[in-house]
Amino acid sequence: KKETFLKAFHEVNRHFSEIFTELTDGVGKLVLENPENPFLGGLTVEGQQKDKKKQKLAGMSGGEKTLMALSLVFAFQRYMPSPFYALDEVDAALDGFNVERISKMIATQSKLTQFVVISQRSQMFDRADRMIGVTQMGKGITKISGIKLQNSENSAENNQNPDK
Amino acid sequence: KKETFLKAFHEVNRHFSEIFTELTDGVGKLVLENPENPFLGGLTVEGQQKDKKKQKLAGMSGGEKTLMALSLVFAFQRYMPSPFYALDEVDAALDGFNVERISKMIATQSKLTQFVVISQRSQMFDRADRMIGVTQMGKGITKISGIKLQNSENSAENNQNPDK
Amino acid sequence: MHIKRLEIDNFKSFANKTEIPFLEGFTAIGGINGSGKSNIIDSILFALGLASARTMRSEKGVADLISTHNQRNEAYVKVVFDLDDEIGTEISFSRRVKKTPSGYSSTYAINDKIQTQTQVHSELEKYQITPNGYNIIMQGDVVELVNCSSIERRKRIDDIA
Amino acid sequence: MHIKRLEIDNFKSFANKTEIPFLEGFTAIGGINGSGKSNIIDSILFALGLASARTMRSEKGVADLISTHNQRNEAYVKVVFDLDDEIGTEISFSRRVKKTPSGYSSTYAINDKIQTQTQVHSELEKYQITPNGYNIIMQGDVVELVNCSSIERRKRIDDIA
Ligand SMILES: Nc1ncnc2c1ncn2[C@@H]1O[C@H](COP(=O)(O)OP(=O)(O)OP(=O)(O)O)[C@@H](O)[C@H]1O
Ligand SMILES: Nc1ncnc2c1ncn2[C@@H]1O[C@H](COP(=O)(O)OP(=O)(O)OP(=O)(O)O)[C@@H](O)[C@H]1O
Ligand SMILES: [Mg+2]
Ligand SMILES: [Mg+2]
Repeated sequence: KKETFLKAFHEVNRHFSEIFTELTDGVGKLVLENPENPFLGGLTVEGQQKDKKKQKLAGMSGGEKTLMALSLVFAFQRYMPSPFYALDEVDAALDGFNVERISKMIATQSKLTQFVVISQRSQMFDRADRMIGVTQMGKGITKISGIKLQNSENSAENNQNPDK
Repeated sequence: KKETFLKAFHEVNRHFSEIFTELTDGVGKLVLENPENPFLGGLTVEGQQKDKKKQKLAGMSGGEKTLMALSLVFAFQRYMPSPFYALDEVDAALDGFNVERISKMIATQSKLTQFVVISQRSQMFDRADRMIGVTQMGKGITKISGIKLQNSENSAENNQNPDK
Repeated sequence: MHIKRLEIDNFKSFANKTEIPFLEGFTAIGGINGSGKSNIIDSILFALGLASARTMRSEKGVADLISTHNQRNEAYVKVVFDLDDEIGTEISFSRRVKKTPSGYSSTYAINDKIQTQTQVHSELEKYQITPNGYNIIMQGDVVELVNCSSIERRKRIDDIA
Repeated sequence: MHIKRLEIDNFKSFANKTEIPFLEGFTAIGGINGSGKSNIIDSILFALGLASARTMRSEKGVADLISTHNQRNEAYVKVVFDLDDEIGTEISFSRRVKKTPSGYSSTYAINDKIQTQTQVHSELEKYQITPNGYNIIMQGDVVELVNCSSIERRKRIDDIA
């Protein structure tokens, strides 16, 4: 069903380009390796960061690849919206500034939809409405250690994670 | 050459167990799936974090798997030492405390051997002898922005990375 | 609709009954490696029947999902949603796995009334929650999307088209 | 023995001649995504002939290793080692790739004297620097060691035994 595919592809591509620009100030798009016969080829990504030359996925840095993939994930989410989203450590390869950008985007989207985000990076927590602390009691038994309400950026000192 | 393999295996395993304990206070070892005919089976890892039950690689958390893999990498390095080591963002999945432990181990080893370590995590920089800043001039051209000498933990304020 | 509460009992590293309240908006979860953060995600996937045991890092089927800390032979998770109507109507999805003489039983329920997994999936679909959706991104999924072949990546659009 | 200096000219994101001094001990490298940190590692692998172009994320062979920022058609990297003897003797390994009418040339040198890649490898081996060693861990290698099959993992011991 080539038409069904292309309809979905173009809509996802539209979301992808918007999201990528919001995250990087650059220009990005999804590319079908075989546009006339999509099912004979694959799907790759082309991005052009602000001021940089156009590059394909393979040559990008670790963080740039993650931004591409996250933009695609968020594009899939906007194509098929859900009542809640759970993201588990999607920011591992990002520098601090890019973690902030992802955090900002999530904060904006979360006004309409529930987001639950696991992270080891302090910049992700800065814009969260609240933080759930997960600890281990002896023997590896999980204990939920507390739910801190935040007014942006002032609960960092309460937190025992050294990243904060 | 089963004997050559087993000789290497036992030596790597010895290093692995020492390193794993140094990093986690737990107990870990490499396991041959087929000890009598090693080449018919694979190699997996068994670890027991402090106070936790024994677990195989598959069931571990993201950070626990990284600690396992890093212990194996460091074991390979001790099996075949080299005059310098370069590590590119090996700490992505680790929490702040575990990044500190890796940083401590590298700092100790670096008294004898040169280590060059790329990281996005502030705790990795805390024990480095110096830091090289890499930035982009316009158009994505790399510029080496400066080499700061550190006396443990007091150059954090100089650094423009928001993780610090 | 949003998750209002999670009840996790004897599932993976949750040795005893744990209740986690959730609110709308942006909730961040933090803690050291191995503390149980990803297991919270697994518990949601488990209760809603959205992933295989293998996807939840359990090598031996549902057996490994039961907490090894107690001698109990069952695990139970309930997800309570608030439907965001004026009266705060709730709908809950729960699942229990139990060791039996012949293996393991898996029992689903909606609002505590026993259902099949198929019935649970068709109810969830009304709320745009599906097994092949992208609303739950597990640890490592982003890297997989980077490293997979371009054909694999295109197939993901096939699956959601 | 330790790396004393890197000279990188027109290689990947290093548009012009860049010298990076290195000292013994623990050097940390930081910077934003895409700034060129991993490319520093690639430059060492390139000069010492330790990795394929593909491993250095270059899809079109050595062509993609030449900086796209200038109109120059060559890339050059030199790694200078201090032998840690009393007099600070140096040994340098360098490599130049150049566009030619028929493709690309790749020229290695030790102390600026032209050598083959084989000669470079055998000299480096005296200092325990080898292509299949574990002294250079690239971005993603640790995750690969976690995700690979147990057979793949065991083969790594076959390779170094
Ligand atoms: N059936 C079980 N019984 C007891 N403990 C279990 C069981 N299954 C998994 N665990 C434990 O749960 C822990 C993993 O938890 P989880 O993956 O949620 O950690 P995490 O907080 O996400 O860590 P990371 O930050 O490293 O990703 C493991 O240490 C594992 O031993
Ligand atoms: N031949 C080339 N000419 C110009 N720029 C190039 C060339 N090859 C690669 N680059 C650029 O180098 C950048 C990647 O650099 P590198 O991988 O070193 O980044 P990094 O600092 O390691 O980032 P991260 O923290 O995300 O891993 C890419 O943005 C890419 O566009
Ligand atoms: Mg986890
Ligand atoms: Mg990199």
